[in-house]
Formats: sequence, structure tokens, C-alpha cells
Amino acid sequence: HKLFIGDQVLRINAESEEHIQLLKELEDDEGWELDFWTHPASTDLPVDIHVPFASLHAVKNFLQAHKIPFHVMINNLQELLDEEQEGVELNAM
Amino acid sequence: QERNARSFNFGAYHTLDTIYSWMDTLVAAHPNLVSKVQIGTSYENRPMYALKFSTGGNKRPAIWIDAGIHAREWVSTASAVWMADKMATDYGVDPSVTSLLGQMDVYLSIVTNPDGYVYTHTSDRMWRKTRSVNTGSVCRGVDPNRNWDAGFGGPGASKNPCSDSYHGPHAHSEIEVKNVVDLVQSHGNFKAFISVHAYSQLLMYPYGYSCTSVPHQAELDSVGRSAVQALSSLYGTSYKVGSICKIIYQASGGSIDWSYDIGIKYSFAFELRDTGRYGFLLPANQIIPTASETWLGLKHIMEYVRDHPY
Repeated sequence: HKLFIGDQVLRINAESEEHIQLLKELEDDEGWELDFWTHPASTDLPVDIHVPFASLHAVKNFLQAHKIPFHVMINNLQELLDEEQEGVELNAM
Repeated sequence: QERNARSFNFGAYHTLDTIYSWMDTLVAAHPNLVSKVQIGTSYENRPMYALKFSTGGNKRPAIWIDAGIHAREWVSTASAVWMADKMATDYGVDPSVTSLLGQMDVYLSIVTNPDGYVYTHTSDRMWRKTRSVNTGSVCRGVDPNRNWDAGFGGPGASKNPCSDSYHGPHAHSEIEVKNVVDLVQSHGNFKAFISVHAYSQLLMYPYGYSCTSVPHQAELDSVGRSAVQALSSLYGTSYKVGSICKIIYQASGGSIDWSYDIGIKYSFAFELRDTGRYGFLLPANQIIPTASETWLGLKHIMEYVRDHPY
């Protein structure tokens, strides 16, 4: 099983075309292993990114440095997955 | 094992085996309406099924619905299970469904990416793609919604096999995509093609590979808006309606662009709940509300297709 302990999902509300461009650069950067659940396209729609624990600090710094507003949508991905797995197992029983 | 359709828990997420087994119970409960059609096998050799709802006739005008092409979008598959049951049980009870199935066939693929779905249960809950091996790469899988022959390889798809939006080596390289393509083309009389995804709460029509409007933009937009009105009437869930390119982002190689370009005018894609904090991990207690509201939107589109033959 792949574990997602400490991984977070950030919801980003880009406010300008400049923000969108910066987020696109982030998307092209394979090094941080980001998983874009919704992609940067316009300021109308939020961008949701699943960020591995190891990249959290760097990504948050990047966003703060460029004054891109965001909030934590899922605080610990693994906790939610564990709850879901429990539900599936309980139902199977 | 779920032993019959009645005892099945629609408000829960299930494994592939349980869903496949439940399909048999549905067919057994409605033998004159529902059949299970094997449309091929997946990369890892799992059978791929579509439930065929038909009251007879040969190659009647038909509606294609697929769910779960992106493995991690569990609520799409769970909603399709609920809607399959709803369609079967409402036939002969709801005049609209009865009339629809009196004139048209409906094909419903509940798990369109079975390998990926199993992988989300066993190894990586966040997996999106197929599980095919990419020659020369350590990364597996192709995004099956970038793999259709519609602006293939264009903007909004990645050429990197490690990307979640990798388009694959060539159009229809993924057997899961090819199976649907072959079924739709050999049938030749599909009038609507609807893909069910999650999440974001959107109802979209072509194009994704281009930001130009399709010739039927006005009609599709109007149908989409009415469908969303029907959907929202249940819980007030808010949806956006528009072309893929205009309301999310440019994305080439998508299923409904392919279906539209081969002449299936009524091509739509749903993105189900939620916009909140759960993403692909929508709590199971929201499955039935999600399916119920989606059914209203879907039914509206199907009624429109029935009433506007072309």
C-alpha cells in the first residue's frame, strides 16, 4: 500500500493571471511530485493540489512568497483514507 | 457477498468483485430489461462490462453512459451503481423512464477502468490512470481521458509517462478506451454519449481540445442548463455549465470530444460532488444524495435526446 501520511490537499484561489502562470510552472515541476486534482486555468475555479508531506514546506513557501492565497482543504490525507478503508471493510463484513 | 439486489448497500463504496457480482443480481432481478454485455477485457485481463437496458429491437437509437474511467473518482462508480438500479426499478413505474426505454437502449459502463479501480483498493487510493506498462519508463499508466482520437497529443495532455495526464503512445492505445470505441462504432446508432467523472460540480460539453465553440453550442448549453436546474432542484447543489475548455481548462484527447466529432451530438461530461474539503474522498453517506441529484440531471438529458431525434 502506498501511504499518504502527513500529505495535505491545498485549495488555492488564484487572483490574477500572474498567479495562474506561477501555478502552471509549479505543475510542470516534477520534482515536488504534486498531484493536481484541479488544474490552474482561470481565476474563476480553485486549484486543488495534493502535496506530499516532503514537499509541503517548499510549496507553502512558494505560495506565500508569491502572495497566492491558499488554505488547507485536507489536513492529513492518510487519516481520511483510513476512515474510508474502515468503512469499506465494515461494509464487507 | 451481497446476495441480492435488495440487500445491497448503495450507500457504501465497494470492491470490483462486489460490483460485478451485484451486476449479476440486477440482471437476474430484471431479466427482460437488463443484460450484461462484455465489451472486452482490460490491460490486466479483467472483463469489462456494460449493462444494457433494452426492451427489444435491434440496434435501436441508444445512449452511452460511462463512469469510473478515472480510477480514484469513486463516487462516479458508486453513483452509477445506484443509477443502474434506479433505472431498472423505475421502468414500468416512472412514465418517463418507461417511455425512454420503450424507444431507446441505454448502455451503462459502471467501472470503465477496472484495473485502475482495483489498484485504488489495493495499492494507491489516489491512482487515476490505467495500469498499462509504458515502454522505456518506470512509470505506468495512461490517462484514459487523454487517449481518445480527438486532438490527440494536443494542449492539456502530457507526453510524460509519469504524469497523471499522460496521453499515451497513440490514440486508443489503451484497451479500455479501444473497447468503448469499438462498441460505439460497431453499434453505429448512439445518439448520446455521457461520461461521469468526479469532482468539481460541472456539466460540460465539447470541446476540450479546442476553445472554439462547437456548431451545436447553443443547444448543448441550453440542454445542460436545464439538466443542471433539474439536478439542483433536489439539494440546491450548484453546478457550472459550459464547454470543457471554457469552464475548466484545455484538455485534448477527451472522450466526449471524440464522440461529438464522430457525430454523436448530445455529448456531455458530468463532474460530480464535491467542491468542499473531500475531493476524491467523498464520505460514503453522500453517495446516495450525489447519485439521486445526478440522476435527475441525467434523466433530463436522456429525455431531451429521446424527444429530439436526429
